Amino acid sequence: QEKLSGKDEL
Amino acid sequence: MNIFRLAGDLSHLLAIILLLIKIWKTRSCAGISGKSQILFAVVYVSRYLDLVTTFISLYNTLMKLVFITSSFATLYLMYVKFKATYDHNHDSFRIEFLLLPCFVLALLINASFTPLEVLWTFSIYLEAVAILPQLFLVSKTGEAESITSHYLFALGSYRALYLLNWIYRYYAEGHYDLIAIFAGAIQTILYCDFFYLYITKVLKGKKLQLPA
Repeated sequence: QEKLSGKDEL
Repeated sequence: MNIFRLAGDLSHLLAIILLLIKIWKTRSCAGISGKSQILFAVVYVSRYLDLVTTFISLYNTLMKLVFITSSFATLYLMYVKFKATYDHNHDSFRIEFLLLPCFVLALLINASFTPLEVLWTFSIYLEAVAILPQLFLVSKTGEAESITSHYLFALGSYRALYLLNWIYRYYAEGHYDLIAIFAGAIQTILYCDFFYLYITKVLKGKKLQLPA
């Protein structure tokens, strides 16, 4: 699902 | 993933490694703010709680684990192993004046009012100001060892590279997060004075001396 607010970033 | 974010993460990793090398090699944490390291540990714990709930990629999980363990290792070195070399007098920044406002702000301005999102937002706001005790310490002692200034340069560059990553993601993926962008901009701006000193002095082989 679309990552909420840049959660795929560190 | 894009080159800016990868460069940013590697710069962040380099900073953490430089700090551990400095403390381990010199067997001293003189010139390093323990208060800032406490704030960084709080940032990583409150931001990476999704380690247990969401798997994004091996890289993402690995880096989160490295950041969390290295920040606690640094705290151990500073407050236990080389405690005698910790500069209590100069490292006097009141971090409660950073923790509380960031937490209140995270309660007021966030993407969604859920515990995970509020804690993530808190970690974003806190990270923006977490370096203040360290910069405060450098300004009080008036100087920094060269490896400490390399550490600060790598640490400051990481979020500056993230700003480029967010510009890239806006144009390439139409993705943006204003909370992270605003906090990241403030975080990078706080380093400007240091960046100037680093580029004009340290890169010319001089010691980082703040004008008295």
